[in-house]
Amino acid sequence: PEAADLRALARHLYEAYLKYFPLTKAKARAILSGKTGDNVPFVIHDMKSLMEGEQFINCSQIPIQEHQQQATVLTAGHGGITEVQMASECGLLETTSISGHGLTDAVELRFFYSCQSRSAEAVREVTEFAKSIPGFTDLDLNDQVTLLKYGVIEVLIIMMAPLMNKDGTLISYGQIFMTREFLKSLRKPFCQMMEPKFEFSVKFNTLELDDSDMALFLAVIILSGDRPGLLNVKPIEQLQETVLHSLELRLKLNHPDSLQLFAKLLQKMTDLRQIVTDHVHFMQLLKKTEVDMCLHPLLQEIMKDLY
Amino acid sequence: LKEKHKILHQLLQNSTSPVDL
Repeated sequence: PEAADLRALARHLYEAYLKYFPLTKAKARAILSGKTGDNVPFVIHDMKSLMEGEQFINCSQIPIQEHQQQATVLTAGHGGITEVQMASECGLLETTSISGHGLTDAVELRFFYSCQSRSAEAVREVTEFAKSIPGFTDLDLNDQVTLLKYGVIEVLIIMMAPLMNKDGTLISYGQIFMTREFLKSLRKPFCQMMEPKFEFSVKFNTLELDDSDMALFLAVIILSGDRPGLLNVKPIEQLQETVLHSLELRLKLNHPDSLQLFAKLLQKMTDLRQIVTDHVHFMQLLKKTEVDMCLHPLLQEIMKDLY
Repeated sequence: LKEKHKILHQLLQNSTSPVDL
């Protein structure tokens, strides 16, 4: 009976994962391996193709059939800050008015705003997923905030892995493939931001998790009882323990030949924390060096006093 | 904590209504 409960939990989290995350690993791998027929992504490999691809990058305007209802809610909710508004507020839409910045610099920053806007939307998706974890919404509300604040970037980095291969990454819901070389060619510090994620993702992808495994692993990350400032750790640890059991069982059934997969996966959580710490430092550096840069208010909230 | 994280708090509280991102 206990194993049945753990399998039911795995099924529940997988369903929530499919509900809230538009681009699954299965879809991303199909796109990356060219199994989607004529539906090939637009490739951004230099500044010219970046500018050509900008119309695709405005994620908020891309309708997603399977998530039409959520997309409608999202569009309605975009009375807040879109990447276009952020760029506008920072004077980036009129590139000639920016002293000390050429057109290329403005395009880089504008792309950065698109990333921020998509990240903010992804935070909303992760929040909905977290709320679907049985028992999460019963936790102290302050602790729910803390778990999300500390867990959400780790979750986003894990979710980036299926979109990446050694040559580049899918962005804009899989409609664009951006090459790793292009990202490395951006000016500092932009060029340094994605490389650690590629290195992590290429190694992480060798574990060959599927979407159902991912759903459980993301829940384990969110339910970390050692986040700073938690008020009531015990119920969080109890929830995490149940999800960990479910994950362990799932991996044994789904990957019988992969030795020590559970242990290897848990080890990744340590690597993740370092990547997040480095990422936050990059963002702090950007704030200092890019005088024209605006940080999305939701991301500001998350990163303030994080590490 | 809730005061410092108004948007996160809002995201956690609003299950279906749109949230300004």
